[in-house]
Amino acid sequence: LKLFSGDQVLRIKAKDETQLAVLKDLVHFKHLQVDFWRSPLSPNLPVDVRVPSCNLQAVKAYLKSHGIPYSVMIDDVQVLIDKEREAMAASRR
Amino acid sequence: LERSSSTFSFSSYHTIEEIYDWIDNFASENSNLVSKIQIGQSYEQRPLLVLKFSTGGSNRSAVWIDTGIHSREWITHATGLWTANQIVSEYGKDPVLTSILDTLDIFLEIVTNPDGFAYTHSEDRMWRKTRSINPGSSCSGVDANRNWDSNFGGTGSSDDACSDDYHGPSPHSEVEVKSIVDFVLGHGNIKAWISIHSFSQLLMFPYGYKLELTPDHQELNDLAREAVKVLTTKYGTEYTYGSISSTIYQASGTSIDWAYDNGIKYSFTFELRDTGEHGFMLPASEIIPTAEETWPALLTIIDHARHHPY
Repeated sequence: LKLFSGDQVLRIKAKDETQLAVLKDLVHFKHLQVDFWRSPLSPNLPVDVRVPSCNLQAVKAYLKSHGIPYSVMIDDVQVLIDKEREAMAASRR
Repeated sequence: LERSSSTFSFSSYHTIEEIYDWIDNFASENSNLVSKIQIGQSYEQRPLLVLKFSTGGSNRSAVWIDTGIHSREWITHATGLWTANQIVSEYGKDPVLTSILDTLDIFLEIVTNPDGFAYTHSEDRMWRKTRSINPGSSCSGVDANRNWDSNFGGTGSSDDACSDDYHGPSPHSEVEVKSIVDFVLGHGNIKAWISIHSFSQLLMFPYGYKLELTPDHQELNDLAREAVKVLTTKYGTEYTYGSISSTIYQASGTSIDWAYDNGIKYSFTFELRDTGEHGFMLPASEIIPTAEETWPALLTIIDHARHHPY
């Protein structure tokens, strides 16, 4: 089973079209392995992106360098997955 | 112990085996209203199952509902299960549902992408696509909601097999999509189409692949407004509505555009709850509230279709 320990989901709010374009560029940075849960569409819609733990620093630095505000929506994806599996097991019991 | 669908917990997530067992029991225990139809086999040879809710008649006008085309959106399968059970529980009690089912049939595909769903349980919880192998690429799978023959390969889909939006090698290349296409065209009398996704609290209608409005835009927009209104009444969950291309983005090859272009006027897609905390990984405690608030919106759309034959 693939693990997502330390992966975070960031909720990003672009202020304008310029920041949105910066976020769209993230899609092309394949080495960062980001997984868009909500794609960059318009400045009034939030963007949610899962970032592997190994690339968190780089992605956060990228956002900061462009002045793009974000918050951490999910602090550790694996914790959520573990809870989900435990809940399923408990329900089965 | 004898297995029974009555012991099933709708407030929990389930594996594909558990869901398929439930479907078997549910259909056999409610055979007066429900039948199980296999419309094909997935790439990995799993049955593609559809529940048919019908009170009789032959080739009645019908409604198509699918959940789980994006396999990681577990809340949609869970909503499908609850909805199936709700249809049986409320038939004969809820006057709107009862008169709907006295006139129309409802087809519900709960696990639209079974291979992907099984994979989310066994290997990769984040998996969204089908599991077909892409020749010449190390990346598997196709986005089954970019694979329909509606401006296939256009804006809002990717030709990169490693992308989550990969449209696939050709329209309907995915057997999961082709099986629905064949079934729906073969039926020939589907009048409403509802694809359920998560998350971001949206109710959308065609077009996705172009910015142009459909000839039915005003009616679809009014109906979406009404459906969102009743949805919000339940728990205050606020939805945005509109055409796909105006509400979020241009997306080619989607199911509801295909449905609309093939004569199904009332074609809608839901994006279920967004708590702002869990993304599509909604805790199981959210399943029933999510399904409960979606239910009156579904009924609103279906009832409108019933009252506006075309």
